[in-house]
Amino acid sequence: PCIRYVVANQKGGVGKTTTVVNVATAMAIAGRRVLVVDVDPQANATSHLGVPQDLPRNAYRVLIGEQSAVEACVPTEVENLWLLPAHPDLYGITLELPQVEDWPYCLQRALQGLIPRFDFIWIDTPPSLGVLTINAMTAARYLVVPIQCEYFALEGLATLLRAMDRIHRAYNPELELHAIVLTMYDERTNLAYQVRQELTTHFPDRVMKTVIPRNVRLAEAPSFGRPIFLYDIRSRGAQAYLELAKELLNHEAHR
Amino acid sequence: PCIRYVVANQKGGVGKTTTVVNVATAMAIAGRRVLVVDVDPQANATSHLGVPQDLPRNAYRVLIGEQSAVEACVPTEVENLWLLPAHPDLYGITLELPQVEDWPYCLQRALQGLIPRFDFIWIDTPPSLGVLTINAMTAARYLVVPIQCEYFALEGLATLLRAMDRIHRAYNPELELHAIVLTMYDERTNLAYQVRQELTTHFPDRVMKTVIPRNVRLAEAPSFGRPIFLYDIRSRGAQAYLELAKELLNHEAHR
Ligand SMILES: Nc1ncnc2c1ncn2[C@@H]1O[C@H](COP(=O)(O)OP(=O)(O)OP(=O)(O)O)[C@@H](O)[C@H]1O
Ligand SMILES: Nc1ncnc2c1ncn2[C@@H]1O[C@H](COP(=O)(O)OP(=O)(O)OP(=O)(O)O)[C@@H](O)[C@H]1O
Ligand SMILES: [Mg+2]
Ligand SMILES: [Mg+2]
Repeated sequence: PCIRYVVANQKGGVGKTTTVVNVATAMAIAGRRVLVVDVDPQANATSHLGVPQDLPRNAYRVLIGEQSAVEACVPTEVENLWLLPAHPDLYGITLELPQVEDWPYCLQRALQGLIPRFDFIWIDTPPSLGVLTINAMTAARYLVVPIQCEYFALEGLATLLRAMDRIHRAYNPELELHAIVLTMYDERTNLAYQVRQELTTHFPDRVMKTVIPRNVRLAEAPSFGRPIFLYDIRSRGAQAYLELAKELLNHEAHR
Repeated sequence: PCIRYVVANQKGGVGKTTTVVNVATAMAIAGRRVLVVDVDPQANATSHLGVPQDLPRNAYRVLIGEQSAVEACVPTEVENLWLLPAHPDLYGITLELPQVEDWPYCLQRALQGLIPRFDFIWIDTPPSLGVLTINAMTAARYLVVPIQCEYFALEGLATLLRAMDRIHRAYNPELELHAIVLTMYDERTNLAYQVRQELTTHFPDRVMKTVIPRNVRLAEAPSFGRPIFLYDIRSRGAQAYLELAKELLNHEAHR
């Protein structure tokens, strides 16, 4: 069956896009059929995969029901990896979509036609808890939360999990917290260590053992429109994301 | 006269809150009367200044017109520095506020009563271009854009400046780009150097000479509810923000 992940955290700049692009790519390299869905108006996942941000077929047209998701998906440079690209028109959707009946289900409905074609779907979201993130969480089964080990991260997690609960009750009963991923981890700082301890205590079987280190190669790869594996496979960032993809695949098996 | 700044960038985690809190504090320490307005539902600026995020008088009640801004402002630990605190209820405002007539002017109207009491007002915004950021940009004269020197930052700047132009034309003719601040700057990486060159070429008289280095003390200070100056005045982060505040004050004089 197709496993649908949503990667969300309203705290900005915590590595949502970097995690979606690199984990999805790692799974595609392992031979699985993978789709990345980009519903962030910034369209960072789209440009990180080397795809233009102004394609006429895109996630905005799909969400408002003008196009089918099957038509709008495009292949990427990575074999087995496809993308439903974002578009800046998504900025306007916060005001437009709520006029549509059953607006929280727009993405879930749109992805129905794609589920038979893929083993995994990874949805990237903007740093907010608004209309687009609600749609993404309604369309997915597993929530994956990237967290930077800094103070504001802890404050935001409680708010995010409350929002998840609300969506679970109101729109999507199969939604659950699947994994917490520590990103941009700097083992030299005490702060990172303390936040990690705190998270591991509160969420013992959700915090992934694989920690993503701060690694400049991960920040360089997007400017070449490539996932880390096509930019610098030997980097610490690439190795960590390979490990993480393996752990998530096994984490899956245990469920 | 009271100078109103809005600090915005829809790219998440670039140092908006850190810049607002620390520059506002530096100006207050220099004897100016300063107000921080927090319209981010995450309420990070509120907690960074050691103020609870669930006060009954807050920016949400002020925006919907239930309370006056004068009533809702609270003093902080820093002399001359006051705060209009955020509240998680702001999460709902994206759907609520557009029902109000002239919704883009809610914050501008609310701040009218405060202008005589302060020399500077610094508005912190969420990582989006939605209703709250539009309100903040309509209420301010000067836009200050923190930017991390990484690839996605450049992509986002063009979108942000287009949004600024739209707001300038539609709601607030005095709004202008005042300063671009390079944050979390790591001089060891080539990427940071290239992005800095690119920005300095395109915006020669807007990019601040003071660059904020990556400095873990800046990330630690929020967990103590204090600006960097009350946490570690000798740190590189504190020194950089003192320099930046001086440069912004002088930048002001040149206008
Ligand atoms: N482990 C890492 N080491 C170094 N840089 C990283 C790492 N992960 C991500 N980055 C860089 O940090 C910035 C933020 O990451 P990213 O854009 O993935 O976060 P995000 O949560 O998707 O942001 P937003 O909230 O804006 O959507 C990007 O410039 C990215 O290239
Ligand atoms: N110069 C710096 N060096 C090291 N850490 C920093 C620096 N500036 C900010 N930080 C830390 O990086 C994280 C992001 O900064 P901050 O929260 O100020 O960004 P933001 O743009 O306000 O984020 P958001 O988009 O979520 O509102 C925070 O944990 C903060 O403590
Ligand atoms: Mg992103
Ligand atoms: Mg912030």
